[in-house]
This record gives sequence, structure tokens and C-alpha cells, in this order.
Amino acid sequence: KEKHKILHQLLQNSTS
Amino acid sequence: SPTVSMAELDHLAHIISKSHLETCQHLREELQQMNWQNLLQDEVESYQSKPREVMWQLCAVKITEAIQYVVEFAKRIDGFMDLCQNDQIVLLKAGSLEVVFIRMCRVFDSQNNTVYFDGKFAGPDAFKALGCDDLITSVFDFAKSMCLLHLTEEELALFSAFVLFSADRSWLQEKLQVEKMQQRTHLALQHILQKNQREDGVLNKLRCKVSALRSLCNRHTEKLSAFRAIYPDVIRTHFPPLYKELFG
Repeated sequence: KEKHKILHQLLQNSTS
Repeated sequence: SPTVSMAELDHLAHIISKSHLETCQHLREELQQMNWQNLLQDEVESYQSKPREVMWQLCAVKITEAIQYVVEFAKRIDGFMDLCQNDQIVLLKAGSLEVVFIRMCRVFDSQNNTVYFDGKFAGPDAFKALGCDDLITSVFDFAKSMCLLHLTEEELALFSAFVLFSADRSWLQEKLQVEKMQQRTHLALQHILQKNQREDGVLNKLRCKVSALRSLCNRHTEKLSAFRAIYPDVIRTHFPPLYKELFG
């Protein structure tokens, strides 16, 4: 998770 | 497949097409209205005379922007968000740049061999400073060959999803589920191509594109490694964090 922090965040964010 | 009805394939095609249209960096109407203006000679020269690392950084920024739209595309496909997060990350790490290359044909001018870049249409010569002419030529050739297929937005969307749901990526945890999604996407693509009365050869041509895409992405990785060997600090301090996460 740490290694892919941003990708993880982008996936978590609700679709805009 | 006897387990998937035509109605289900239409529905899947609709969802994927909708996701694609909602997450295209440039809307179709925008493209139609766009003045497809080529770079002027002095603008080409200005890109060519940029230091190598500056041009690399600019391209990394542009690629990263395009990838963010691809992530959004994936998120809007129900089947994608049903996968475990490990597999979502694996598929995006391996496939997002491939989808960017597919999408490139939407902003590609075959006649002039130019692509929309940084506000205008640029030919391969504008990317000389990167120091990877062979890769750039291949990327342009790929875009040209995609344009020759004259895919509709729906067909493009389904092909993008098919590539994204590649079940043969390393490190997948729920390979079967990805495989199922890929098969369904393939059937939907086949169904739509038939519906659009495209000749049988188109699907075969698209299957060939899959290996071409892998080759382009592998070569991008090789070029990045070579660049990193010379400019490790530039990547560390100036490249977009998402780009580093995906290709680091």
C-alpha cells in the first residue's frame, strides 16, 4: 500500500 | 458464451462506453471544434533545443495527466471496482500506459503524422531531445495503425477495457475474476463489431495490437531506466509522484 500510495488514494476517492 | 446474453453484452458495452466518454481527456465535440494546428518550425526547434531532462519531465507530466483519466475510466467500470485492491493496482500499473497509447489515436492526425501535445499538433521531430527516436517513431506508427482501423468511440472503449483487464499480468491475486471480466469484454467487443458490421479481420488486428502495446511499454521502461542511470536526481525531485509510482 505504501509503495502505491497515490494510486491507492486515486482508487479510494469517489469518482468525480 | 452461452452464459452471457446479448442484453448483458449490450449493457456491458454501454457501461464501458459511458465510462470512456466521461473520462476522455478531450471530448469529441472539443476535438471537432479544435483547430488542428501544427507546431510552427520555431516551436519545433524550441522543443528540440530543450535540455534532455526538461523534455523528459514535460513528457512525464503529460503522460501522468493522461493516466489519471485512465484511472478514472477504470473506476467507472463496475467489474473493475469489484476486484481486490491489489489487482486493481496491478492492472493499472501494467495497463494504464497501454490505454494512453490506445487513446492517442483520438488526437492523432494521420495525414500529417502529428499528435496533440502541449496545445498544438507535434510530429516525431519535436521529441528529438528525449533521445529515444526509435521509441517515438514506434509510438507514432502505432497511433497511425490504430487510426487506420477507424474504430468508433464505443469500439475504442471496449478495446481499452479489454487491454486493461489483461488476466496474464504478473502478481494478480484473483486471476480468474480478471479473466472472466476480460472474456466478457472480449465478447462485448466482438458483439459490437458484428453489430457495426465490421469485417472479421478487425478483431484479429486488434488482438495483434495487444503485443504491440506491450512492446511499446517495455521499451518505455527501458528508456526510462537508461535515463535514470544518467539523471537519477531529476526523476527523484522533478518527476510526478504518480509516474514514479507506476514506472519506478
